[in-house]
Amino acid sequence: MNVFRLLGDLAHLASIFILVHKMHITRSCRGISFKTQALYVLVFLTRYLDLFWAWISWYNFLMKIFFISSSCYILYLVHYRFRPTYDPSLDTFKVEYLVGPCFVLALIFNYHFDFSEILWTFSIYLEAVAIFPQLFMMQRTGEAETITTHYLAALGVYRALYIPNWIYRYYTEGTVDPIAIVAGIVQTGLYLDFFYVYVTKVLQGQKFELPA
Amino acid sequence: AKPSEAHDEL
Repeated sequence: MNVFRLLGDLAHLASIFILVHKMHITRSCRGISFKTQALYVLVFLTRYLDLFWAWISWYNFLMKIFFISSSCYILYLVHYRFRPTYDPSLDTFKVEYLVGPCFVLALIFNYHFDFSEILWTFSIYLEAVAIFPQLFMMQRTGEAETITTHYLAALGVYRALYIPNWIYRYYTEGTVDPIAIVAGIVQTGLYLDFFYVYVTKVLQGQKFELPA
Repeated sequence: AKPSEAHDEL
């Protein structure tokens, strides 16, 4: 464990609390992509199922339980509790275009061709692109509530902080995880446009609006 | 250690 990874994980936790808080205070899931949230459930289930056979640490174990359960809870909030506030006509990205290619890539580019390893690799690739439906939705509406942008910023910062973590681990332990690194860089790259608007508008006290 | 030996990151 190092400070980059710890801060990254804390940003990830924060993003989930911000999202749940947003839905509770506004009593709605407006502006939130159900598809992105469903993809996160799939990501966490396929990656963290190893908690049944691989022991790393209490930290690792409890975080896995938290991410699986919180993502399912969020899906419940969007799909049942706040369903009337969900507008499917805005959430139209085709997730098949993400799940299919990620699965094929996981079959081709992996460390070992076995069940648990393919699941892990698939989850890494899928996590990298799972934000697409959410970004697509914001592109369509051209705006986002401020609290939603805080959620996305924390979520983006989480993977961005893993990059210095990988550099640090390379120098201190000699470990390199090319699959996670390449996917993590792609994942962070997808947020660059968002980060630009977040820093230049939201952090200056303005509303998050995309140019028409 | 090879990266594939243990996925210790979240």
